Amino acid sequence: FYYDNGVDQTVVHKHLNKREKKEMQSEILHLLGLEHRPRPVLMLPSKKKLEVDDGLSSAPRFLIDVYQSLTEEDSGELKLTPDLIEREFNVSDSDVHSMDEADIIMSFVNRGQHLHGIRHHHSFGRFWFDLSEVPAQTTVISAELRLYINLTMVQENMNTTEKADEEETEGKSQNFSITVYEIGLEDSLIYIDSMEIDSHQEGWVAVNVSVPLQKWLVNPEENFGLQLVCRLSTSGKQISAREVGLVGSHGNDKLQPFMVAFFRSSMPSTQKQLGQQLPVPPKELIDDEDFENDEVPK
Amino acid sequence: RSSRIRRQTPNNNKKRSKDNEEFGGWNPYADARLSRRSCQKKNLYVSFRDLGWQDWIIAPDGYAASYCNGECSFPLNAHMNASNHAIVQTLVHLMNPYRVPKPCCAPIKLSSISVLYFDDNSNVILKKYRNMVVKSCGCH
Repeated sequence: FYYDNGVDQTVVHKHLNKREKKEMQSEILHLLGLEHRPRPVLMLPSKKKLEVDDGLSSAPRFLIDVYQSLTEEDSGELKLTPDLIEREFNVSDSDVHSMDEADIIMSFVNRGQHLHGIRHHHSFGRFWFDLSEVPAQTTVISAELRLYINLTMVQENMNTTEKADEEETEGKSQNFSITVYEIGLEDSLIYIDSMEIDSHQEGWVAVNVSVPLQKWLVNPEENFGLQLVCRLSTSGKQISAREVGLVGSHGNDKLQPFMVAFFRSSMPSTQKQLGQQLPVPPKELIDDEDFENDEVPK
Repeated sequence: RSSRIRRQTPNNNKKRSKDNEEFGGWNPYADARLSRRSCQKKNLYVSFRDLGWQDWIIAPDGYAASYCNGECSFPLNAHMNASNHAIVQTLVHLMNPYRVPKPCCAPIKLSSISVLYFDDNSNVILKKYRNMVVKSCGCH
């Protein structure tokens, strides 16, 4: 425990014993709105966590970029300078707006490839996200599934027949469509969104998945994940995600698909500050008109 | 006149007696001593690194939490960011010190921090905590 000696130095005030340290940690966790210390399976590199070549996968890297783009304005408020994330993750204006609006942004690692007993054997196009740690009392602003298209992969995966077809079309670009479905009961597919991909397109694309996320947060038992289906635009023939160049779970860590969601905390402002429930004084003790709107007094 | 008071050297006895006269018996050096105890922002750095939380907190390493400490005593000078109510509170306290408390030294301007951390499922959360950092203190 340190204190300021008044000349810009901190001085050890008291060495806390084990129990006091535990209590102090518990208090700070409580302040951060956490019931316990998280125990992630993924371990962070011990040094220089925020450097570019840090070996982290795309999901944490996206939020690290967002974090690094936050700057403090004169007012003391944190604001986003979107250059960095725009460059790397192809972030749209609406994303930047969502980021500014959000109290909480979460990026979810795809667990689709680890699911058992699921009939959709195209695990490559199968996505499932663990939403159990989404804080309660939050409202979804927006959510998107982010996928990376790698042109080199398209060329490598294109078989000879397709190459011949391409030659026949003489410069006609072979566009693709990717469609995202929500997986329902008994593997039924519910249409969510689709987009056209130009054959020369490379980089991150985002599919809006706000609707299923909102649904899963209300009914977690209905979270069977998402299914991606890719088709040739011209013929409608279904092709594999690899042929489109989409990077899957076995690809480069930094280019793996992930979901990002933007939440607004719906707790009253006083609770938001403390991250906990404040006691409400009995109504008979409150005789101020300001408190008549049922807000918790500060 | 507080800025003028601070510029004076303690050894200048002649000046001191003149000031005593000027302030009607009020000792500005006592005030200077008091100002060291007066309401001001103090730094308290909460180090996530020292807590050994680097395995789940990605950034920051910690944050300057700060707190407000000190007295809000008469006279409330400009440096204390005293509210109008604090001045009234001080006067009433002086009239009835045992029943009415002094104004309280508390934050008047707060700002937010963002914390980036892993959850149990190795998903990543960037959470904005509003009003976490004391920017300045004042008497209320």
